Amino acid sequence: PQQNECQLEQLNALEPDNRIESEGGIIETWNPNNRQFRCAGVALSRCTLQRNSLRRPFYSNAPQEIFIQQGSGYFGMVFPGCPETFEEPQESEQRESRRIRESVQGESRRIRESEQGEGRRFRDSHQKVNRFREGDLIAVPTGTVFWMYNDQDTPVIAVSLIDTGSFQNQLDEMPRRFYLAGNQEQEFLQYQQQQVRGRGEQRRGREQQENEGGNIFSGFKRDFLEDALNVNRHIVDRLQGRNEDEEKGAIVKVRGGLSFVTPPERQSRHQGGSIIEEDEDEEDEWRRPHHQKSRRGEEEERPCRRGQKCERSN
Amino acid sequence: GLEETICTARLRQNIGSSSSPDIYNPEAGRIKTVTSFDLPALRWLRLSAEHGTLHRNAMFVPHYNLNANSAIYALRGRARLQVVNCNGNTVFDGELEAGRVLIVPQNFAVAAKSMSDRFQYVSFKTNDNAAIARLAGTQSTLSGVPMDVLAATYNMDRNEARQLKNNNLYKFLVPPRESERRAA
Repeated sequence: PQQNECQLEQLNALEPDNRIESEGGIIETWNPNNRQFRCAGVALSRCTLQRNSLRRPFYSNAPQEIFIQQGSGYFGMVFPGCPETFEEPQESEQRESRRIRESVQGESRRIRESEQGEGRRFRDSHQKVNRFREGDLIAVPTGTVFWMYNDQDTPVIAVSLIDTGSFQNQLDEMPRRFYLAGNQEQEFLQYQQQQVRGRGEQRRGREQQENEGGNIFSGFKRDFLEDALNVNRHIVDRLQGRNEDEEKGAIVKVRGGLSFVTPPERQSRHQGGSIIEEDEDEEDEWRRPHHQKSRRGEEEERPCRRGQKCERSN
Repeated sequence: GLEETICTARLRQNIGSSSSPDIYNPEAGRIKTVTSFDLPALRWLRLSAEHGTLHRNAMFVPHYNLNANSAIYALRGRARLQVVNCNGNTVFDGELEAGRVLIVPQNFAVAAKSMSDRFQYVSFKTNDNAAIARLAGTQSTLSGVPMDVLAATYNMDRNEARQLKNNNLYKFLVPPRESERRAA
């Protein structure tokens, strides 16, 4: 923090002071220019995702912690250079596999069936996709692309903290989201503009306001992207958010639900074409501390370590 | 014990075009990086560097620095560079020619296309293990996202999402197209 930033005589409990509505939910933010936030070197936002809504992929200039206050769903992170370790099996394997595909319904299913019928079924592969539920804390490293999806009826409420004071943030202390898609308003943009205006750089502030709302691809020239991605102009237009209906914001509704590779869950039940996880997966179960009796005869939580005699055998 | 550690520390590592590159495509060019894994002294400095050579019309795919700012200094030739900020605005779209430097802040997206037979640059990075994330090509951020998520994100059909994920076979350096090669 800058000098005297933490010379605080009084602290206040703050509510979010900005709200951006999208097609599939809302994002609320607290003003990071507030002295309390500047002192702590953090910024906060709260995201609400309605059913079948996807928070489009983005990355940030500082590490994040996201707490799931309510709801459950899926999230994915893309670690640069890491392989796509979740692979769809061959058609023959598919029948034998106990793999569960999530939310197979409506349009999504029809498209897939037509692809299969035409014999051009494409086997998708991608990086790990994780399930989250109420009470989870998600750690998102700096610059790592993150997306999340609500497949349940209950709206997902996720509170996220960006540690702008982290050494990993080499920009200024203003939180920044870099969206990979859409034309939505940057949730912290107005505060950036306030800061710019505060410095008396009015002309630049106005210019920035006029150009606001693009994604990271929309700043590149079409020919650059056509060459780099080896795709046609139509796809590049989609990538840059030049579609006619591109006013949906950072959170979009997904018609017919999403389908991707996820491992079978230990206890799950179907509801409305979706699979609801009721318990943590086996890995988490194994990591959970086991209750052990102490010398005083009290039951206490101690992690089960290698070489120790634990209640569960390997 | 200082003389055993700092006094005799290795402080030099060649990254010029004669060195063995880390990324190499005979039609597109080469890139060599030096991080604190290669030269441990960089850990104290928290700095690293990259040396690159791009052939005419070859391209360094759009990418961003995850954990560092960078200063790209052109050594030879010229290239067209585009840099995009978090609001999706083009903050630089121009030529970088020998002797000039361009600052690319952390997380800003950048792509480069060589306009001369051999564009050479050195990029200084403010992290001893600077890493980049690619926005195009194999194993890029786009290919790590499930196809349905991509389709929903960009409001496109699955076939278009498949093309987006799989059309580009190159990771870092894209060679010039056949027509550009013939013209050259």
